[in-house]
Amino acid sequence: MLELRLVQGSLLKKVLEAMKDLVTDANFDCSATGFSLQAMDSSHVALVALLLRSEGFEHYRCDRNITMGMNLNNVSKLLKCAGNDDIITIKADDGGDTVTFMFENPKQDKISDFEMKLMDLDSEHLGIPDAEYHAIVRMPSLEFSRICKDLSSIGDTVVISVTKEGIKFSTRGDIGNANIVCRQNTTVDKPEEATVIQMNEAVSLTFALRYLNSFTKATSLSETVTISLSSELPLVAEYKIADMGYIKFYLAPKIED
Amino acid sequence: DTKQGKILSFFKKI
Repeated sequence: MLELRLVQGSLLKKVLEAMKDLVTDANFDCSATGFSLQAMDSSHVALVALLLRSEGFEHYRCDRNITMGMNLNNVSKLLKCAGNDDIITIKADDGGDTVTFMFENPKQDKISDFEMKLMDLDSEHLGIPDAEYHAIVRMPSLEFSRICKDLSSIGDTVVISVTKEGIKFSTRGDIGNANIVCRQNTTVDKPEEATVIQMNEAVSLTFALRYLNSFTKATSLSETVTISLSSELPLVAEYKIADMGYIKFYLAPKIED
Repeated sequence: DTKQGKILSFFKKI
């Protein structure tokens, strides 16, 4: 038996919006730790890892580990039927082939439930080693989103370089080229407005802007994004989900042919 | 020239 009650239902709505364009079908794993997902996009260039810890739910019952395969576009359609202030409960029976999403409005005078068929998906879990990154940059998520959007009007790829000067985003296209540098800035009114650069070694890597733009769909989940870079590893863009966990996006760099 | 890397060349299936 699985029963997860999330008071802040809008979080789940936002999580699905953040993932549904990147990943079509995915297995949600439910265990004592929490509600999680790991999935790659269809071209195996990017990977998303989600964790919503059990402590973040008002009620969390998971008698045994369950894997539930779902089409994220369909889940997103169902969650669009929930109001932003609704409480969302996810229910499933052990060994069953359906999942139920129940929505309660704040006044508790409207209760909806939607049952959805589960899918049998091949599980492709990848081991993500703990790594020491050359550079870790925390910046406002809205700023990162703006930069990715602006640069994609000029080019298809971005070179992200971190030096002592700051983090530089560069692109080139038919009409010309563009560089945006964000310097470390900790003299701000609120900590979430800061740009904080931790650099062990300078690093410069090239990425497809299309994927970075897709990651920025998670912007509404967190005011900050943490970008981790190492020359031998995929980029990690992490959006923390307050009191609950995170959504992390991994993107393989472009490599010399 | 550059080509797009793949996640599977960095992380292994478990």
